[in-house]
Amino acid sequence: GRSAAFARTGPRSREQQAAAFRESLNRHRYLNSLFPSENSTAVYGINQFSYLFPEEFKAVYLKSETSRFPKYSADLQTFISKLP
Amino acid sequence: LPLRFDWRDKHVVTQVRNQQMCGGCWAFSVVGAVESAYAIKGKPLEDLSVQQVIDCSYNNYGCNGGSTLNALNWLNKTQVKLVRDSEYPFKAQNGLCLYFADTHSGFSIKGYSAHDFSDQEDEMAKALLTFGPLVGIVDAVSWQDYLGGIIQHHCSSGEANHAIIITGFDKTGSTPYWIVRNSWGSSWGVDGYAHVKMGDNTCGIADFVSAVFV
Repeated sequence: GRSAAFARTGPRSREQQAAAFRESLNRHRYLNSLFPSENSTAVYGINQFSYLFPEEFKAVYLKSETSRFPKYSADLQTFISKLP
Repeated sequence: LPLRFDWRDKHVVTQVRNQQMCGGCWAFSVVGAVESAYAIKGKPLEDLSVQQVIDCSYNNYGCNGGSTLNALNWLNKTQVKLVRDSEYPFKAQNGLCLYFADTHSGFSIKGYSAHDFSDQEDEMAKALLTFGPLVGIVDAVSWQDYLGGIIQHHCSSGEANHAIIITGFDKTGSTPYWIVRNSWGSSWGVDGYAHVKMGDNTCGIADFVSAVFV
């Protein structure tokens, strides 16, 4: 897909950047249109990532892996009490 | 719990950094938590080396991605001492691990905890007050377009993919929110930070939470 191509081909054409930017503008309009009157809700718009397609953005910037974390319970406090 | 708390007010949180085109958010978040943990203990607040974690942490893939848990486990198991950023600066690409003599000054950890706080965000707030800034992993797909305000929609807890640091919370308004430090530079979001709604695990912010002990 586009993200793999992005990773491999390096510098992107002006057309590709323009297309990604246009897609970003549409996405901003959609995201901001759903809850316009909710106070202090997030605002979405142009920033340093607007020239990337979402897949490209994810391929570079969203690279954290997860594994199952145990559910928090009171043992955290006991764990602390055992700390030297 | 106070209505509002932010470790930045205690001057124990370093400046926002920029991971550039490196997928090393997992390393930035863990190093940031270690920096703050030592500052809370009274040590001078200083930038520690993210590049060291990217190059040396086993079971991780450097700028190609990694896990906060594996990084914490590596720090704890090996008792490696993180050196200052000025001694091992960030270069936004993978490199060979540089080793320092045992006599070299650095900052190791005594332990860490890693828990799922979903449905228990008040307990998570207590952990934040107790241990210092917390490492978290969120689904940040919609953060690509974020400019400011409180993220409360378009951010599911489905697939966590980005590591951040939670430095505080603010319950004074109608929508309580977590104060979250990112690693995309200070021009992104609210001076490099995001505000994420508190209380219903928005973005999965309570699913993968770690604390560092020093």
